[in-house]
This record gives sequence, structure tokens and C-alpha cells, in this order.
Amino acid sequence: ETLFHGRDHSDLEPSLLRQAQPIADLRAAQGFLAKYGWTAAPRPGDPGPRAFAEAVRAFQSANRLPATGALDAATLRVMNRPRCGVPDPRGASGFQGVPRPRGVPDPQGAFDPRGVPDPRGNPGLRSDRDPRVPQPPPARAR
Amino acid sequence: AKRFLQLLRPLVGREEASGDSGATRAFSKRTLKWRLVGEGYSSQLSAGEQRYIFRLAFRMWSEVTPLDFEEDLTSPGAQIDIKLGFGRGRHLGCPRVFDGSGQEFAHAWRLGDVHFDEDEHFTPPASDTGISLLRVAVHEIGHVLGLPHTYRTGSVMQPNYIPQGPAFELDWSDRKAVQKLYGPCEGSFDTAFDWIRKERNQYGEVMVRFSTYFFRKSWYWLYENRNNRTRYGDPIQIPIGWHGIPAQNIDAFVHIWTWRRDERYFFKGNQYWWYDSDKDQAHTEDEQGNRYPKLISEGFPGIPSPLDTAFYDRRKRLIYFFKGSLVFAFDVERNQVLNSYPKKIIDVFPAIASQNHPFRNIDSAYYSYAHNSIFFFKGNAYWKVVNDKDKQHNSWLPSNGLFPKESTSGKWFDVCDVHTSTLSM
Repeated sequence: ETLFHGRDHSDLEPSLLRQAQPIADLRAAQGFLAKYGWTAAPRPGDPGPRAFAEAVRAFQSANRLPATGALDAATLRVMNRPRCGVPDPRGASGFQGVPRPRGVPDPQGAFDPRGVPDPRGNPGLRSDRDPRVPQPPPARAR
Repeated sequence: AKRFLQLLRPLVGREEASGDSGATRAFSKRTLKWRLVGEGYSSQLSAGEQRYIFRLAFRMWSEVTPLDFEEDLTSPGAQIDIKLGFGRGRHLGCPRVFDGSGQEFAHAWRLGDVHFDEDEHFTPPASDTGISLLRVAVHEIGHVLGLPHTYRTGSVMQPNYIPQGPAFELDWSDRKAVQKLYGPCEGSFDTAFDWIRKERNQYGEVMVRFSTYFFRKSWYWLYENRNNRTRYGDPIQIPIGWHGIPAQNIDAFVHIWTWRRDERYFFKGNQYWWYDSDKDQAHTEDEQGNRYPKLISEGFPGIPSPLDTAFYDRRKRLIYFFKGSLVFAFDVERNQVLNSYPKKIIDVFPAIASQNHPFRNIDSAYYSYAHNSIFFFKGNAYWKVVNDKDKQHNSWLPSNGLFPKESTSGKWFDVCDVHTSTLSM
């Protein structure tokens, strides 16, 4: 078991044996990008350094890093952060259980519902400073 | 073999409503069953904690979608829509192997299986260490419902884990994304009202605040007008927030508010309750020792019951009571129905657009301080009554006229039911 001593298990000590292999080199990064749908899986003799750089650039811009295409420390740090195992929409490989039917376009753009306005400016709401008109109380957390 | 056959389970009840977003609706039925599978319990948290966290995660999605989620511990596995479980390395018959602690901490399959990497240090919501199981569960359930990853700041569907305070919630865009797949939450209200509170500010001045409440069946929501959503964690069961009034199916609420009077009444069936806003409970008797609840016919002579709804017009000092296709105007000073009443609702509140009118059986009449207007709710729609501002802009508008109906969910957002089993969380 994972070792702990406290009744509430809050002092859990992750086993050193079962650590994920850190992504620290080119091959590991290629595997990461393929695993999460940023590139096709690298095949022996694949002439893809340009494709790899393009995938790194796309990953960097999605994560708001300088999109240099170079495998720098900041990019590796993001690759090693805890994350969900489902691929990202860009070039997703249909991992989600059911392979995408042929001919169905890849969801290229990261999902971004910007088109959904947030009508904060609700008509009719008075300014907070008008004491004569009842005001809503401040919002409270759950 | 069992798991392989499940992967071939016909996609009954699963449809695709593809959009350009890569999001696809995964379920077409409204109540979904889930279970933390027996062989998938974690050893890091107690069983009760794990199930509570998952129940809360599902509840958070049901608070913003027309979907209900019910934990089912007994039905055959094939009838369970969403199965969750913890495992390490090769786990639960899943073809995708976990990588040990760090990096991948969970994944979700389109057919409703969610797996958590037992090598990760998952912690309860209140903890500030480790990885919040609640947050990861909400993320993975989002995948199961059909949402893809997004890099939008603030979204729960970001692929990387972002340590955050325990009070994370689904923001506006995540809500609209899932509602694009499953539709908005619809439904009428038994009663709706703005509750007035009087408070003193730091200068000793009396401040008057209002809070908007929607009641339906045995639960209610506080609606935060400035945030365009209900309070996080609502709905709540009526007896928890309101003491001494019926626990469900309230017909009407009226607040008689003049310079001399400040009385609030709840109506149900043939009775009414006088509510003490200072003590936050219903009065059990009046000043003469007469017991509450009282008969509507005694307290409000000439008013029929049970009522459909009612509201108080502060300017005219009249309570408008509604029943069927009739409306009764009750003078609170002389404690009697005006002579010319009852009348047809359509005669008192005429339709501005011909035939665009509720006509009868109004679910709830609601005066909103946020909009300075009266609204009539019926089914999934509302009709707004012409107010002074409307008349100033368009003098031809009939007094008390009703504008054409509009969708309630287009003005009051995300007022969603949750499964009754998760009401008391």
C-alpha cells in the first residue's frame, strides 16, 4: 500500500518506485505530444523534425509559452505537470473510446465558446450606491 | 471479456450533437446512473469520502444542466451509465496504462468510464495539498458528458491541473458549453419573490436590500441577479431555509409593505402563514392568540382558494390574487375585494400582441426589484407587465399590458433541478 500513518491519511508518502518517467529529452517529448494528440506517433526513419517543431510550437502557444518550436525548460516543465489523460482537441486521435469515423474533420481549434456573451450588464439594475432602492446582498461562496 | 463486450454496448441513448467545438452530446436521457465500482475504491480516502466527493461532483454538473445524476449501487453493471474507479498501472481492464505518480492523473472514456490513477495523491476538497479529487472528478465527468479540453483560463476543462482554493465552481462559459449539448434548464416556479431585508450601514442609515428567491416543489434557489446565476450549492430544501411554512408546493407569497405595515404571507391550499422576518420563522399565533395557519377565506374575505399566485402592488396598495382565468384585487386597507372584481386576467392585464397571453392558470406572479417589473411565469415562459419606464418610451402601451412571452431560461440563467437524492448535500 501507499505508506501513511495519520488517521486521515493526510501524510501519504507516494512510492518512489511508482513515479512517472519525467519528460526530459526529445524522445520523451515526442511520445508526450503523440500521446496527447499534438502529432502522429513518431515512426522509425520519420523525417519529421519540422513536424515535431511545429507540434512543439502549437503546444507552446496553447500553454501561453513563447512559441519557439524549441524544446526548452519551460516547455518540459509544462509537459511534466499533472494533467488529464484525455488528448487535447488539437489533432485528438479519437482516444475517447470510439475511434473517429473516417472523413470526420479533426476538431482543430481548442474549444473556445467565446461566442457565448456573458450579459453581466443586466438591464434595470441600479447602481449600488442608491440607498432608496433595495440592493441585492453580496454573493457568498458555497 | 466482460469489459470488451461493454465497449461494444450499443450506443443507445447516446447521440452526437456535433458542433465546431469538438464537443458532442453523449446522453439523450435526463437521469444518469453512476457508481464507484467495487474493485475501484481508493485506499487513500475513506469509502464514504470518495462517494461523497463523486456525489458532489455530479451534483455540481446537475446544478447547471437539465441532467440528474443518481448513485446506483444495486442495478446490473450494464445499466450504469457512468462507472468510476481508482487503479494503478494496468487497471480495471483499461487498455490505457497509468504512468505512476506525476503527469497523467486520470482519464475518461466516451462510454462513461472514469479512471483515477491510484498512484496520485488525491485529497478531499478542504485539503490544500495533493490533487483535489473533486476538481479532477468534475473535469472527467465533463469529458463523459462530451466536453473536450480547452485552454480557456478559468475553465474546469483545462488539461493541466491548476491548484486552486477549495471553492472552485463551473463558470459561465463552461455552463454554456455543456448547455449547448444538453439545452438550458427549463421549468416554472410555484412562487417567486424578492425578499426585503433592512440593515444599518456603518453610518447607522437604514439600508434596504432584496434577495430573489424561486420556489419549486420542495426546494428553492437564491438567484444572484448581479452574477446571472443561482447561489452555488442551490437548490436547497425549503424547510432548511424557511421555518414553519409548508415544505412543498407553496402557492403564493405576498409582502404587504407600507409606511405602517410590513407583513409577509405564504399561501398554500386554503391556508396562509404570516412570516416573521426578524425571527426568520412563521408566526404560530397573532397578537390575539389566534393560531396560524389561518383560513384564506377568513383573513382575506372574498378570495378563493387554493390560489394560483398573488402579488402586492405597493403603489395601489392592492393584492392581486389569481385563480384560473380570474384576478381579484384586494384592498389591504379596507380588507375587502374591490367592487368591480373579480375580472378576467386578460381584461386587467391585456395582451400587447394579440393572443400572446397566459389567459389562465398563471404559475407565479413576481415583482422584481432588479428589473422594476412584474413578471407572470407559466410553463417555461414569462410575460412582462408594462411598467412606467416602458410607458414613458411608448405612451401607446396599455397600462398593465403584457409584452409577448419570452423564455424564462433566457433571462434567469441556470435555475436547474438536482436529483432528489442529492438535495441535502
